[in-house]
Amino acid sequence: MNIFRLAGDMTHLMSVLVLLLKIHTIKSCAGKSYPCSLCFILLESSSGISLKTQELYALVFATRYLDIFTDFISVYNTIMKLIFLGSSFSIVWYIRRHKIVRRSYDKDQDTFRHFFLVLPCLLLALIINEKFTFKEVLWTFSLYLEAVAILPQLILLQRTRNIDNLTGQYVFLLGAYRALYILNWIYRYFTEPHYVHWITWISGLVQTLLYADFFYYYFSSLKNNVKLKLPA
Amino acid sequence: AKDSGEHDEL
Repeated sequence: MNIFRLAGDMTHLMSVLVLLLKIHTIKSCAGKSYPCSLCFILLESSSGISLKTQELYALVFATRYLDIFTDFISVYNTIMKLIFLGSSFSIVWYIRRHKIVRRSYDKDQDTFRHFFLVLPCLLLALIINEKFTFKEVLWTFSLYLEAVAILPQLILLQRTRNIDNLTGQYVFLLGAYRALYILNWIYRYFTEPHYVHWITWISGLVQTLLYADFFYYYFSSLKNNVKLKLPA
Repeated sequence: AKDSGEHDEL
């Protein structure tokens, strides 16, 4: 474990917390006759969270962490896996099933088909993998799918244009997590013998590049001190 | 190819 890896995991954890915080805020409106100002804003417009992306992440973690009961790496590793599995499935549950949270989800804007991402990733994992076993192919599939799972979210952001603050932070934290993982790989490559993982690196690099455009607008909105807006 | 840390990353 190095500082980049730990920082990467922590930003990933923070992104999940930001999303849960957002859901909690929306949820807390449930019993009130007058929603709080933040809830009111969230309910007025859509939450800007893509259910498609969240469902893809749930699938990513479900297929990647199949080893949770068979291989023990560390207590840290197991706990983090449980957090990511639990949070991703509960987020999906809230957006689909919770009365209030569901209302803030803009279904008509979030039209990306899972199928277009899942199928090519599955085929690619069957062709390009390190070992042709059930667990290994699904693990590789999870890497490919994670690389592109953010696409429905980025498309939704571009469509809605007016980006809610928490949603912007969420996407930024996810991008930061990927960038830190690249630094982690560079560090490990020079400090650990035989540390070469082409599949992980290339899919991780592709994933990070997808955030480049978002990062550009995120940082210029910070620099100019204006609300984040993506061009049409 | 996985001499160092078999899937030890999240």
